[in-house]
Amino acid sequence: ILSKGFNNAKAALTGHAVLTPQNIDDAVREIRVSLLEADVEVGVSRVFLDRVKERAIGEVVTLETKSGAKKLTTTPGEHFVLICHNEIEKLLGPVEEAPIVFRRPYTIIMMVGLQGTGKTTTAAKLASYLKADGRRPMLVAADIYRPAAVEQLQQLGLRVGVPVYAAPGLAPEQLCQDALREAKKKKRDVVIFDTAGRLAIDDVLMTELEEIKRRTRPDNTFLVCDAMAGQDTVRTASEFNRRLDITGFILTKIDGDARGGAALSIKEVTGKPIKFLGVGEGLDRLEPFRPEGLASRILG
Amino acid sequence: RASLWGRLKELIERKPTIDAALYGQLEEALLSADLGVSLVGRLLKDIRARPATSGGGIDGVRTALKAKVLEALNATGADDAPLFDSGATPTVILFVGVNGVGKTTTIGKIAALCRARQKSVVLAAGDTFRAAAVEQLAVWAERTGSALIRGETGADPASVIFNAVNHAKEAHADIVLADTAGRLHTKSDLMDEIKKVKRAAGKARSGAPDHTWLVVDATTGQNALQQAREFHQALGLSGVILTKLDGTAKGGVVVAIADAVKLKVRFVGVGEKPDDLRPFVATSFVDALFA
Ligand SMILES: Nc1nc2c(ncn2[C@@H]2O[C@H](COP(=O)(O)OP(=O)(O)OP(=O)(O)O)[C@@H](O)[C@H]2O)c(=O)[nH]1
Ligand SMILES: Nc1nc2c(ncn2[C@@H]2O[C@H](COP(=O)(O)OP(=O)(O)OP(=O)(O)O)[C@@H](O)[C@H]2O)c(=O)[nH]1
Ligand SMILES: [Mg+2]
Ligand SMILES: [Mg+2]
Repeated sequence: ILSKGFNNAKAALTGHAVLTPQNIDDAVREIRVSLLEADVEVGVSRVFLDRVKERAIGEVVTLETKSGAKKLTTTPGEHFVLICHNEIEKLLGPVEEAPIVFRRPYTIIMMVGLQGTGKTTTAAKLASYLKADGRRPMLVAADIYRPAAVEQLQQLGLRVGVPVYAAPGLAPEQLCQDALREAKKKKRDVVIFDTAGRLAIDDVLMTELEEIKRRTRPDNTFLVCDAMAGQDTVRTASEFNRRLDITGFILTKIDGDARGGAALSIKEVTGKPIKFLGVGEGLDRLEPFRPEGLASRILG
Repeated sequence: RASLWGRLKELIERKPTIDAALYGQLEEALLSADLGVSLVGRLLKDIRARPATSGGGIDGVRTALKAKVLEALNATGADDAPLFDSGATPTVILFVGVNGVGKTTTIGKIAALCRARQKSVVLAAGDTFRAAAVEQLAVWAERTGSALIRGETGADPASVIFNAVNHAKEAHADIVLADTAGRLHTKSDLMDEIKKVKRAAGKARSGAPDHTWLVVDATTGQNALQQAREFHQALGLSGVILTKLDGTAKGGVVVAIADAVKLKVRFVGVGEKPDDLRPFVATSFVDALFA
């Protein structure tokens, strides 16, 4: 289903035999509306559309020089929309062969992000996914702040059939370190740290994450982001990335109707890959990321 | 790192005339605050249409813009019934919204506010679905000295709310704060469920709930407008609570919500502690938006 922006873009190019710098401008303006409505960050939209424009004009030039030998098989409007779609897919991708880095004797996954994005639920989903894949995951309840956070992870752990390490009274950096000893003892081969939600501007709590990272050297640091996040996502994602060098991000609540433009912004600004999508509250509702679906959704 | 308005101010100082480039910058600043492309387009169009005599240069434009945003925030929606002493007892407030926005935490804060005014509070554990949702609310009940009414895991949330309101009536409690499970407005079975929860409150005490508040996360983009539309259509909302305003997101989508759905913000959440709640003051919000 094409959004109004897309149809307007195509309309702007109707009646034109070929894409020119002039008529491309009108189409770009329409696509910009679509991207902004999809929550793509303002600066990212601008950079992205400059790239699309450059490519569209570039392609027009090649078509013109080959016009004797080549015939346009689509209308300029459709061609332009195809370029946009293609560029978004390129930006969101590539799809990785292996979203999770594995290491012997165990691999560590650290979940981080703002409050309420779905870290705890996603940690349990990952445990379920890895268990189905024949691995022996362990969950670590490193959120010592939120009321009943440990209970939440323990209940989810029971549901998945995966052990949960908790240590009342320990600071998260110590707790995570102790969890690794426990993992070795219990021969668990994936350790997943569920950390408390925090603001990127909270220096004390961001330092806590840096300390967990320093002591445990996680192989995977996943930033968990809400698909409905707006313009400010770029700021929080770049700050989490700057301080922790995230290895990728997970977009949750994709089962809603948020367009998910934040994904494009985060990818563009951090360069880090999208690993998984959270597509529901159930513990089996986790999918490895594929760019095509998200690209169509962002474009509307 | 300079704020967008800060950088804008620099640009403006170097270039005192208002031109297309400046309007482009103003547009970007407003869009960055999540006001949304169609509302921003309208605001700027209205500003450009001002008579030339309204002068004031860039400060004039900024003042006019702030006034327009304030107008959108205030000119809509009835003022909510007062939180306390609205006549009916117990006062019943229903909290709804999508997943993870801060409903349960906000209830804890409102409970603290009520308790500070010597009001007796009953918390209704209407999230019978999510892992440890009831336990989470139980901690807030203990923290604030509020009673907690809960059901079995997986119980019908409508029955929990019904029981809570009845309990509050019998105990002569002042206020019932009803927690509900997070739900995406795109799930029709969950939207049917929340309608049922609202009806159950009305069955337990005629006219309840007195307030139905949509909790919105300040980090949310344009989807919050859709959330407001859907929840309002389903339930008839009486206000919005904007959470997580202690972060860097400005929550500008509430201006779009006020403008399009005619709903006002009642309180803002500014942190995770019991006293991190402020009544919404439109002028301070607009000042922060343009800071
Ligand atoms: N519909 C939907 N809901 C989700 C998804 N992922 C998480 N949730 C819900 O989002 C809410 C928040 O999830 P949590 O796992 O508690 O989030 P969190 O990031 O751990 O929260 P904090 O620890 O407080 O920062 C819960 O109601 C979850 O069930 C998803 O992919 N789809
Ligand atoms: N920084 C900040 N965090 C908040 C605020 N309000 C809530 N939170 C946090 O956001 C997270 C989610 O809060 P909850 O109260 O569990 O949200 P909820 O809407 O009840 O979530 P579900 O019931 O799972 O849908 C928790 O970590 C809260 O501490 C706020 O105003 N500021
Ligand atoms: Mg959590
Ligand atoms: Mg809750």
